[in-house]
Amino acid sequence: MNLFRLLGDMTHLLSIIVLLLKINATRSCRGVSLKTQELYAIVFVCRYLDLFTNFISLYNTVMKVIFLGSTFTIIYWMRFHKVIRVTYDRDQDTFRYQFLIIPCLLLSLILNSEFTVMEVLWTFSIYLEAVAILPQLVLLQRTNNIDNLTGNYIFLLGSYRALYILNWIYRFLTEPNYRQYLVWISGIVQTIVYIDFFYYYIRSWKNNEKLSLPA
Amino acid sequence: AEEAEAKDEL
Repeated sequence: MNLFRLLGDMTHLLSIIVLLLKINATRSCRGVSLKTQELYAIVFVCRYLDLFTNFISLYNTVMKVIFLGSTFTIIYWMRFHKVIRVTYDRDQDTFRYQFLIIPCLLLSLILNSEFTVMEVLWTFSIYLEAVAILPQLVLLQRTNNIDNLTGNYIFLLGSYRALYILNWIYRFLTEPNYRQYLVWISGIVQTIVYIDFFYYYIRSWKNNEKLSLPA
Repeated sequence: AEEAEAKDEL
């Protein structure tokens, strides 16, 4: 575990805490994409199947449980909480799951390091995570009135990905046999997805303006 | 074995 990895995980954790606090404090999930949250739930479930088979560390197990629990909490609130569910932008959050899930599934069946159920699902989760933010970015562009917390949530998620790239560089330089090409390429794609958002986020912050994305 | 190493990441 290096500093970049720890900071990356903490940023990821913080992003989820920001989202939980925002929804809980304002009793509103306006601007939050349920599709993205559900894609993350699929990502975590497929990737963390090894919770039952492969113990890595207490840290690893605790973080996995937190990511699963918090994501399912958000989904539960958005779907079933009697106050919060009313605030969900159902009509704007129209990105289709299958456009992301099917290509990622096909790709994971073709490009994987071992053709087993666990390994294919793990690889699928890596590919799906790279694009899971897209419904959220599309919703953000549509709602056009982004509250600070939603903007911060996405900024923190993007930062976590950037820190993971630094973690990989560090590991590549310090661990002799450390190589994971599929993860690296997906991770770089995932980070590129955020670049446009980062540009507008930083610009609005510098100019002290409310964040808005051009249509 | 290479890929298994990577599984310590979240």
